[in-house]
Formats: sequence, C-alpha cells, structure tokens
Amino acid sequence: MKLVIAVVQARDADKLLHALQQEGFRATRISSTGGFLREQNVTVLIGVEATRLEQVLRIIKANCYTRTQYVNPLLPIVESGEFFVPQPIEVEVGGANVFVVPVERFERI
Amino acid sequence: MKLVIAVVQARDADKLLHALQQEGFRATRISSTGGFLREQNVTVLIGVEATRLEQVLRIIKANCYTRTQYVNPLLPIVESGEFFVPQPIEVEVGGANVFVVPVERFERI
Amino acid sequence: MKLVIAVVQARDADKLLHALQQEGFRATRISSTGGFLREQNVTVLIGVEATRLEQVLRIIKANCYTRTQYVNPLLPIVESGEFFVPQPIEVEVGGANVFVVPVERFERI
Ligand SMILES: Nc1ncnc2c1ncn2[C@@H]1O[C@@H]2COP(=O)(O)O[C@H]3[C@@H](O)[C@H](n4cnc5c(N)ncnc54)O[C@@H]3COP(=O)(O)O[C@H]2[C@H]1O
Ligand SMILES: Nc1ncnc2c1ncn2[C@@H]1O[C@@H]2COP(=O)(O)O[C@H]3[C@@H](O)[C@H](n4cnc5c(N)ncnc54)O[C@@H]3COP(=O)(O)O[C@H]2[C@H]1O
Ligand SMILES: Nc1ncnc2c1ncn2[C@@H]1O[C@@H]2COP(=O)(O)O[C@H]3[C@@H](O)[C@H](n4cnc5c(N)ncnc54)O[C@@H]3COP(=O)(O)O[C@H]2[C@H]1O
Repeated sequence: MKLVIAVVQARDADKLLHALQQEGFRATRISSTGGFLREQNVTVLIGVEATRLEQVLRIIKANCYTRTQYVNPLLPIVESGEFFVPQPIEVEVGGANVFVVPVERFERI
Repeated sequence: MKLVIAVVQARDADKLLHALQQEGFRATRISSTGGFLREQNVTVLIGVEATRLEQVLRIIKANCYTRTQYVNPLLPIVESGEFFVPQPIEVEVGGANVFVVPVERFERI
Repeated sequence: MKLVIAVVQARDADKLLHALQQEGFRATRISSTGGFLREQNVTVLIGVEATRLEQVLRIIKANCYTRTQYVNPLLPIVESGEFFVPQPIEVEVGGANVFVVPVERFERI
C-alpha cells in the first residue's frame, strides 16, 4: 500500500473527493494553509494499493487545475512623499502537489 | 521509529488519546473529514519506537469501535408525481484506519 | 525527496514559515492539538530534496524554542474536609518534534 498526500486548491477539493469515491477509492480531507500565500487549501490523504496508484494520480490530474493568482506585495513603498503602490505580482499556483509515501502496514480495525 | 497515522471516529478520539498518554506514548491530534460521509473524524499522528508498535496498535483496537451509520441517499427520486423517498442506507464505519509509515530520522529540538 | 513533518508550538509557526519561504522552501501548515496538554500547536509539512534536508532542519532549530509550561493537574484532592489544591506542575514543551519520512514519488500537477 502507498499513502498519497496531495495538497490541492480548496476550489477543487469537493470535485476530487467525489471523483475518487466514484471509482471506489477511500480518502480523508484535512484543512490546511499554504506557507507562502497563507490561503486555505486542502491536504487529502489517500491510502491505495500500489497497483492502483496510477489511477489515483490520473484522477487528481483530471480534477485539479493550475491557476494564476494576483497577490498584492505586502507594503506600499513610500518615498519622499510620493505614494507608490506596486503592481500586484502574478503567482502561479499548481493544481496539486502530490507526495507518495510507502506504507509498511495497513490495518482496518 | 515508525509514524502511525490513524483515522478514527470523533467519538473515540479523546478516550484513545488518554489511553495512549497513560502508557507514556506521545501523540498529535488533527481534525479531519471523511471523503464519503463528509463527517468530522480525527487523524492521530503517533511517532513510536518500532519495538512498541504492537502495543500502540493494541491500544487503538481497545479504544476504537466499528459503528453502523444510517445515511440518507442524497436526493429523493420523484417519478410521475409520486414522491418516493428511498430508505436510508446502512454504512459500516470502521473503528480506525491505520497506516504505519517508516521514519528515517526523528529529532526533538 | 523527503517529507519533513514538524510539530511546532503555535507561537513559532509564523516565524518558521517565513524563514522557510525566504530560503525558497515550500511548506504547508496544518492546525493540530497536543495529545497531552490539549493545546493548539501546528503541524508543518515540508517536501524537500534530500540534499537540502540539513538546511531545513537548521531553519527549524533556529526558529522553534523549548518552553516551560505550568499545568494545573486536573482535580484538586479533597481529603477529610480539607481542601488541598496541588501546585501546578512544570512541563517542558520542546521547540519541535520532527519526523523525516521517505517520498517515493513527487508530482506537481
Ligand atoms: N518561496 C517561494 N517563492 C516564490 N514563489 C513561491 C514560494 N513558495 C510558494 N510559491 C508560489 O506560491 C504558490 C502557493 O504557495 P503556498 O505555499 O501558498 O501553497 C502551496 C503549499 O501549501 C503546497 N506545497 C507546494 N510545494 C510544497 C512542498 N514542497 N512541501 C509542502 N507543501 C508544498 O502546495 C501549495 C501550492 O504550491 P505551488 O508550488 O503549486 O504554488 C506556489 C508557488 O507557485
Ligand atoms: N484508504 C483510505 N485512505 C484514506 N482515508 C481512509 C481510507 N480508508 C478509510 N479512510 C478514512 O476512514 C474513515 C472510515 O472509513 P471506513 O472504511 O472504516 O468506513 C467507510 C466505508 O465503510 C464507507 N465508504 C467509504 N467510501 C466508500 C465507497 N466509495 N463506497 C462505499 N462505501 C464507502 O463509508 C465509511 C466512511 O467513509 P469516510 O470516507 O466518510 O471516512 C473514512 C476516511 O476518512
Ligand atoms: N512521538 C510523538 N508523536 C506524535 N506527536 C508528538 C510526539 N512527540 C511529541 N509530539 C507532539 O509535540 C508536542 C510537544 O511535545 P514535547 O515532547 O516537546 O513536549 C511534551 C512533553 O514534554 C510532555 N508530555 C507529553 N506526553 C507526556 C506523557 N505521557 N507524560 C509526561 N509528559 C508528557 O508534554 C509536552 C506537550 O505534549 P503534547 O502532547 O501536548 O504536544 C506534543 C505533541 O503534539
């Protein structure tokens, strides 16, 4: 068994969980926050047999989208009385960041 | 060292954490949600020496119970004016789903 | 790649995440609770190339502090009419408890 730990955008989480359930995969959803943008995202845990790992990765790819986000840099720069507000910077947030970790033992109690 | 990742029912979480503490095990509790029933459950992280893994699994088994839950299927089926509400379906929710993952290195800073 | 799972005190989490970002490391923050003190802490996930693991551990050490907490034992002990409230006990909470887990595969979708 493998444990898939996927950090996805909050907007894609429901659709992803539904798509996983439809194909008989089990999953657990954990609310999380990005270290950089400090925005809500979702960390999904999916324990899956090694033989079905590719299928889970395909479902994640089909349901999670890369998006461009505009972020206001933290502080406007004030120089000699002029007020200068920098342009928002463009940040590309990936659809999913996926870590596959080995599971030595799985028990359903 | 091993990292035990146990998804348990919210109702058993306090008792489980207390039982672990009594036997000197350390643990961290994370609120989570089931992918299927979308109900609150709890993901417990327990870092434990390999030699004491069986003891942790025994404590989980002794404090987490399988329960039957009745779930209303999402939408009543309306046909030709008759209103037909399907019977609730019975879902068995396991006491705990436990993943044991290898830890290459542990540091207490 | 390795997945660093670090349980840190809530007070140090922002500073740690900022220090990680400054050095180009990516991270995800998850709210959690200690099993013993039942207080809010933070579980940080950091996926990092094996060659930069030491650097991440140094950043954690530099930003997370051990603190002493005073905890009131749960129940005052009442004996023969006298009301005896025990002294608060001193508990040392580590700056960070860090688990390094192997990652078999990483995908950014
Ligand atoms: N130091 C930095 N300098 C410049 N740009 C930076 C940066 N850190 C992050 N970004 C950019 O901001 C996006 C959002 O990052 P955030 O940390 O809020 O939210 C992240 C984080 O929660 C998680 N994540 C990504 N890589 C991770 C890793 N190696 N370990 C743990 N979590 C990770 O996935 C979310 C989306 O990440 P993604 O890479 O697709 O998209 C990132 C990336 O494009
Ligand atoms: N491989 C895995 N990876 C990650 N997390 C896992 C997992 N297996 C179980 N879990 C977690 O444990 C909870 C209980 O699962 P259990 O299989 O005992 O009990 C399940 C199972 O009896 C049933 N169920 C789940 N998915 C199903 C599906 N696709 N079809 C039919 N029944 C399903 O509903 C109960 C509640 O499921 P729910 O998803 O709400 O909540 C799940 C989920 O949060
Ligand atoms: N092996 C492990 N697996 C998973 N999570 C782990 C872990 N070791 C530590 N943690 C997490 O790190 C927090 C700080 O632990 P630390 O050992 O530094 O500091 C601990 C320790 O000094 C003390 N403590 C914990 N359990 C104890 C016990 N059974 N008996 C006596 N003292 C205990 O209370 C402090 C706070 O503990 P708390 O449980 O509230 O919060 C813990 C817990 O959330």
